[in-house]
Amino acid sequence: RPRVLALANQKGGVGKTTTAVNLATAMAAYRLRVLVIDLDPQGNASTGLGVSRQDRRRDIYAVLAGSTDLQSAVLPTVVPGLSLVPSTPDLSGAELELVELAEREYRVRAVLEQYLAETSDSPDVVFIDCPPSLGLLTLNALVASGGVLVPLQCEFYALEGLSMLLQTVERIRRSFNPQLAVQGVVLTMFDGRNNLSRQVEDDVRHHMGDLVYQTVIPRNVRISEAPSHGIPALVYDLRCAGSQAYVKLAREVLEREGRL
Amino acid sequence: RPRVLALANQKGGVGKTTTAVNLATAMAAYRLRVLVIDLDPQGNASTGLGVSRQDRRRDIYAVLAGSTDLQSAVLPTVVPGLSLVPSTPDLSGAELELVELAEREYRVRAVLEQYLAETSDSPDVVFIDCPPSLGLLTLNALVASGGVLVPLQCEFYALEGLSMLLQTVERIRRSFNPQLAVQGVVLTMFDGRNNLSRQVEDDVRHHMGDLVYQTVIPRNVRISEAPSHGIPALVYDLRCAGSQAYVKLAREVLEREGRL
Ligand SMILES: Nc1ncnc2c1ncn2[C@@H]1O[C@H](COP(=O)(O)OP(=O)(O)OP(=O)(O)O)[C@@H](O)[C@H]1O
Ligand SMILES: Nc1ncnc2c1ncn2[C@@H]1O[C@H](COP(=O)(O)OP(=O)(O)OP(=O)(O)O)[C@@H](O)[C@H]1O
Ligand SMILES: [Mg+2]
Ligand SMILES: [Mg+2]
Repeated sequence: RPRVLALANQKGGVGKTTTAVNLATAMAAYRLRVLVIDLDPQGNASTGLGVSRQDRRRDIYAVLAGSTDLQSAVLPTVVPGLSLVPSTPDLSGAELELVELAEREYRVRAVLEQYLAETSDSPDVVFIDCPPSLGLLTLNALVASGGVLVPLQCEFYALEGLSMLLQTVERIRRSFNPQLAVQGVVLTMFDGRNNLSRQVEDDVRHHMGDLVYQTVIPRNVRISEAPSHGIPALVYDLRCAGSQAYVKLAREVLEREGRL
Repeated sequence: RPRVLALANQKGGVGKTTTAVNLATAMAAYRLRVLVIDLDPQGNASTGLGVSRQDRRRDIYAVLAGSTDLQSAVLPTVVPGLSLVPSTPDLSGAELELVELAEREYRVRAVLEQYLAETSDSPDVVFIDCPPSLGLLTLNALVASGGVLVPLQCEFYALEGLSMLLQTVERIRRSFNPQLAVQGVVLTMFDGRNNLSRQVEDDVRHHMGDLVYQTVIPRNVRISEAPSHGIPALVYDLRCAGSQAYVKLAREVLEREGRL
């Protein structure tokens, strides 16, 4: 059975999509079969993996609504071994529509389990990129996942929201998904030249200890340039500091998973 | 009657809260009476204006739920002439609860109009800081506002989401609030040393012309340090490039409003 990991943090702009895209790419480079599910109506993960708006004829919204199955929505990406279930702005209607459903928290888990039971092409790892909120889409991702990867920007407002996120994970674990645990916290957009970054790092390592990965992702303009070319930073510029940090992070995540 | 402006953009981390806090502070410095409503469950605007968690006994959630009126939730802040209606994590339950209500899109407008009709202390300007989504909280803010200020980070993913936001504003204007218009787009976290910032600026000015403010907010570490001290950047360091840009932006916004 594949390992399902959600990229979640209700604070906006902390690096959820960037981490989903580049960590998934690094794992594909380690010869794992990887699936990314874009559960954000913004569709940034789909863009970052090179799938244009026109190619998203079947998206995760259509799968959740039941008009197509997950298998038919899976697309190859620019990265060998890495496939994607894209999203479109249709998904922004899903939160209101899910509210009416019975078992509304289990919708993503249900379609994923069906796909995994039927496919001959099962992935080793599934990443779910979440929107910046703790609404029904993110709750669905947490119910469907075995672990949560928390990207944390080295900024004060991002630190402020961490306890709310951890409480939500705990609530989902108790009420819906007993196997859910925080896989780890990854510090992003770290700038060694400024005190704030170092203060946030010290604070987070002090409170969360080993849950925080050793690998820290530096602020690196090459990372933010890559999406405009529709390719991950690892493909755009493998030698840059940002890409190298994601390669290191992949090794560290795989070690925690006991796969290396 | 006061002017009501929403800070909205579903893309996360683009500077909505930072712009709400610092633009409001700059306007208070121009002797306007300003009210900020924190409509984001993260409560970052409340933190940025120095209102601690313990002081948020009555918040916007309690007002929307009807257990208190807006007048009793208004608090003074560290800035003379600037008051705040705080938010707490309770607000994250509001989206699901609002769904069941009749006239669910008009809830914020209704409580605001009641307050303005009854108060002897009416503000000149009201800012509503929105969460990073186009859900019911943001829709409520758009229905209650005369104008939308769109902070736009100089990054590719932020640019990608702009058309979705503008379509939503147009939809709200047609169906719920005919006086709603985009007051302006403000470029944030601009870094003159990197091409991406300049490309995003050229692109946005090309497509949106005069809607984009002349003033551009530079990336400036002093801006991100201020929230950890619970004060706006203008109070933390008025002379820094970031604060000066917000002072200039306030002048430009007031000129557009015909108040200068
Ligand atoms: N290490 C980094 N160095 C420089 N820029 C980065 C880095 N990581 C992410 N970015 C840029 O910062 C912005 C925010 O990152 P990203 O969109 O991945 O965050 P997010 O948490 O997915 O945002 P949202 O909450 O909107 O989903 C993007 O424009 C991205 O390109
Ligand atoms: N001009 C700037 N220079 C440097 N840092 C900035 C600037 N503007 C905002 N920041 C920092 O960037 C981060 C994101 O800004 P902010 O929280 O205001 O965005 P937001 O759009 O309100 O985010 P959310 O979508 O989570 O509500 C914050 O940590 C903030 O301190
Ligand atoms: Mg994202
Ligand atoms: Mg904010």
